[in-house]
Amino acid sequence: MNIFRLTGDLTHLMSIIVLLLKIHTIKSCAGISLKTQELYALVFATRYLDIFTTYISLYNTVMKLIFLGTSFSIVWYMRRHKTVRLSYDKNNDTFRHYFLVLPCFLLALVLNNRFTVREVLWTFSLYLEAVAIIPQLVLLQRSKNVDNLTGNYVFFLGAYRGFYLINWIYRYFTENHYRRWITWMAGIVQTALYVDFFYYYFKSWKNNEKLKLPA
Amino acid sequence: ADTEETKDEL
Repeated sequence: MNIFRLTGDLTHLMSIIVLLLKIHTIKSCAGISLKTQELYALVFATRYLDIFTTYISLYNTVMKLIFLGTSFSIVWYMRRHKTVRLSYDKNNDTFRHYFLVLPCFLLALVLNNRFTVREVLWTFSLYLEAVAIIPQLVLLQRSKNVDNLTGNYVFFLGAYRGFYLINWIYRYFTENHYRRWITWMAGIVQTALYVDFFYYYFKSWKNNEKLKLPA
Repeated sequence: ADTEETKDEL
């Protein structure tokens, strides 16, 4: 494992910690898209089907369990917790799941490495992860001011994508037969979605202003 | 399994 991959995993973990911090300490999920969180839960559930059958490393198994556990508990908090759910911005979080889920599933049926249930679902999870942030970005755009924790949450998620991209470039040059066109394709789309957000994030940071995305 | 991608990432 290289340093870029590790940094990517840690920023991914940081994004989840920031989100849980918001939910646990402020008891608020304002500005967080439940649609995106549900899509992430679906992403992890379909990607980590091999968690108990294929052993890679203790690190790998533990991280998978953390991502699965946290993503489903975040969804639970936003839907069921007696105070957290009241802060959910339901009226602005209107993006439809199936607009993303259906095309990703159809694409995974056609573009995959092998036509098996596990391989198709794994490919589906990559395609879905690439676009799962869209409802969150839409919600950010509709929010007048984005609070710090929400802004940092999306920032860490974007940083995770950036580091994974560098990791693939690194692996491409250091490992033989490292051909991963599905990962590359989905990863580039996913990282590109953050470019706009990063521009406004750094601009607000530089000018010491509250983050606000233009509608 | 030549075309199968390595699944060591998260």
